[in-house]
Amino acid sequence: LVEAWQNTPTKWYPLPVAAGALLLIVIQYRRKSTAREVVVDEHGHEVVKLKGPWHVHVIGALPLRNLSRVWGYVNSLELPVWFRPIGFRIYAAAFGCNLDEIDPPDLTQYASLGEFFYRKLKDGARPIADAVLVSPADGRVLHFGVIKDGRIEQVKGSTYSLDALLGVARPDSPAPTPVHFPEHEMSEVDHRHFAEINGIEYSLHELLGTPTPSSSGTSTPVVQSSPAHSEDAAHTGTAAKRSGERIDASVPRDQSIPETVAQDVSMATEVGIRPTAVRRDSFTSVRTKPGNNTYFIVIYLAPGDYHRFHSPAAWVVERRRHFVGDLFSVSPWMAKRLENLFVLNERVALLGRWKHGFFSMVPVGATNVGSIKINFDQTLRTNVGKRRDHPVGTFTEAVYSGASPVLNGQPLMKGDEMGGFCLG
Amino acid sequence: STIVLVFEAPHDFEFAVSAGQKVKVGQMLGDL
Repeated sequence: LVEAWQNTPTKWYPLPVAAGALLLIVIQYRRKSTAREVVVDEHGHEVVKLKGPWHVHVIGALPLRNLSRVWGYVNSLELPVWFRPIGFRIYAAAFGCNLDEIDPPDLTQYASLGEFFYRKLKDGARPIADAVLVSPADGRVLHFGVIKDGRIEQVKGSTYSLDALLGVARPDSPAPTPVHFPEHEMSEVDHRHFAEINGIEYSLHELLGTPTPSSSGTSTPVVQSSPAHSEDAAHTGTAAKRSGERIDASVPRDQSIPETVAQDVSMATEVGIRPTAVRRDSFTSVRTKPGNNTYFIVIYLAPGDYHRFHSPAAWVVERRRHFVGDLFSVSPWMAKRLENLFVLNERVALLGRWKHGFFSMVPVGATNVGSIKINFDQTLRTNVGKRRDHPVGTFTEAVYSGASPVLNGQPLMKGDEMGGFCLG
Repeated sequence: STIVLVFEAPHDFEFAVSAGQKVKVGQMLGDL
């Protein structure tokens, strides 16, 4: 073998041009057919599977959710007071935290690393720019651009589905049948019944809190349930764990609705949304209006960054979808190697609208930060329950219609604190 | 952790950041 290896002459000769061209065509065809292959479940939602090199599959075999919870538990342990300033200063030096802007500045007041990780900033530490879209968090811009053919580019040459990210059924599939409770059923807003105050139109039925008449047989029922039911559903996952099921997790509707209308109308003016645009069931698909594009931007938060997130624009959050998923690292290293990373991981899709149309914000969890908090949604519990009980693509949905009768959702101004990521 | 924003905006919307750039809360991401 050694002799053959050393003494056999290498003779190079050209392949016929036609054979080379044919090979390239076959490779290109296979690549295209693989990229376009989409598997959907019976609800029309795309089924996403783990794809990537062998080391991604090795990481995927690890009990990441359990590791994340252990990590959270360890970091919630109370540290001795004498150790806190030393420990947090070492952490700050290692991960580049600016201790001059934290509130409170006294490091002994943070009982654990988990508390320090979820620290607040002093008022005025983050001035809000005069622009329509501002950063919701401290971090690094990974990628941004225009969404084409319903695909978001993760890295150069690798895309994932917008529908899968937000839990939207594919247009060519039958819509999921919503599960609802007849005693609480309300019909879709009838666009014929609106009044006008200070130049802003609003629904009379929203104003008065009365059920709306069905509109030409095309109405879609919307679930409204008591707070107790919402809590049960969110905690146990038994009542609302399949896609298409909804609960109302917003603040219970105030009985004195007329008193809140002035505030809501004022907020509508600031947010720049005409309440007539409200459709209660507007997220079965994302359609871009003529003259508009659908854009995306991805921001990565490193371990040392401030981990609360704020509203990036003036908008109304109409609903949230909690997708129980894996908890892979979302570092740029992993984003380059694991396809569909942001669709596989646990995430909370907040869906709503702003003055230009559709708007959504999706905090995506990771191994070290599996817990996502939303300040105006006390029923949300992330990184709990078993992964096998929640197939990829399924979600629990809550609607915030009770938060503002006129705007039909939770209004947020630019820079408002919305929630954050916690360790574990 | 990561935050993905997906939104509709007019054609003349322009991002004011570049890939890899560090940003802070409230910093301009884009404008019309």
